[in-house]
Amino acid sequence: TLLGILCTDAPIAPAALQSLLNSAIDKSFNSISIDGDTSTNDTVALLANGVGGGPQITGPESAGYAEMQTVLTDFAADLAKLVVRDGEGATKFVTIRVTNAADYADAKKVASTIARSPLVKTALYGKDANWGRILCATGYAEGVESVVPTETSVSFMPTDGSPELKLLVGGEPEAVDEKRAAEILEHEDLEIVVKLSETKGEEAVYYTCDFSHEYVTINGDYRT
Amino acid sequence: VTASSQQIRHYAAPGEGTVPAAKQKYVPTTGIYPKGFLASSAHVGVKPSNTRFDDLCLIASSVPCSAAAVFTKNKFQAAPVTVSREIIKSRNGAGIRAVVVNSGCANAVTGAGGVEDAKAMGKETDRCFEEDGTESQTQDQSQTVVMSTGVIGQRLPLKKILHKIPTAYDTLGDTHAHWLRAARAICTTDTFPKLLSRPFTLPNSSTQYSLVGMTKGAGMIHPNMA
Repeated sequence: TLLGILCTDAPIAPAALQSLLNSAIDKSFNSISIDGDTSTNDTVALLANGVGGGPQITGPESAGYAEMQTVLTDFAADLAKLVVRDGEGATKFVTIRVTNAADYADAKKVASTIARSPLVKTALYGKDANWGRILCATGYAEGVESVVPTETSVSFMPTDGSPELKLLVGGEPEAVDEKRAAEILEHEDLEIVVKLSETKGEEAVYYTCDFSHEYVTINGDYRT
Repeated sequence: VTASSQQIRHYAAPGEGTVPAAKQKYVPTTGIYPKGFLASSAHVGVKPSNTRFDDLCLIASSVPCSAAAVFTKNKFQAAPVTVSREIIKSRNGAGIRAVVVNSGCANAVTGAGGVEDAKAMGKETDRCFEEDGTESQTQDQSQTVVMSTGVIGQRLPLKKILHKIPTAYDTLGDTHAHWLRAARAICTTDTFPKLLSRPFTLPNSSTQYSLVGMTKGAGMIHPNMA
């Protein structure tokens, strides 16, 4: 179960607060997956008491609304990432970035499908640059018409600033440098980039982890 | 067998065990917290096996707050989900004073009795504000958002929880230690408490505001909230 409690002393009226939270959640807590199971109890609450003073934010037209939205979304995303870093049995923190989609919803559906794939997650645990499983998950993302196999590219983006490792370009497999792939997969953090087209489009970012023996051990041990 | 048993992470009481060395960097040693908010925790022993660790968390504001929330879209929504949604909706997101959370039992799939239990947690928290005079009159609708996490399908040990809510109220504080203990008290199989705080400013104002956030979760995580 995910629970979250956020509090601020900024002055924000209730309607504006709900609107700010809704948009922040979409790109934070609603963009993570550990095991693909949605709990009965997930709740995130945001409280604003206004004790800090100043003019109240009452809606999108208010001064400060846009800045508050950015601050809150970034903050919520950082909190959400902590949850992924503590995923049961997880050994890797994986960012999935889907780019050049027809719209944000498509990009997010593809990212979410990859993040939930047990075969992608076990490949990551096994430090295997298995782009075939990533591509497979991309292809069955439900309701996404904009995935075109011949335009799809997959790469690993190292977190140390070194160049991306291309695995698939325009639907054609690259000759993968397995040594370099292994080096990238040694790190705890990894970014998978799936480019759906060469045409500029929308992007979604999702956070997930790998799937290990320990996840099974923990949840095989659990009793209600 | 030895290696396997070392890996087992039993469903734990919050705070049980030490934070793994690799995760310690994610636990803050200090923070900048929003003015007017207080945090505390208390030991209830929601799970009978938890004899030591705090499993009740209380977050309170010195003045009534605006509140917003998002909830799971799972059709089997737990009692605190339905109760908290109703509280915020009926109050139009205004006049909220506190959030009370227990770990160890999710109060999910517990029927009408579970709903009454969640309401009772909120009412008991409200009563603490009324008794110390910071709330002038009893409201029809609770001013407290309620959350629970843990095992599904069991009723809360309500008497034990209600008994400890005043204890949590009496120990509210605004130090980093208070916030960290509160963040730890909502944990279940988490290996570390998840707490962040951050100062920020808004345009046309020199005021420094801040945000604090605590979260928990390690498994059954694929949120879809609205």
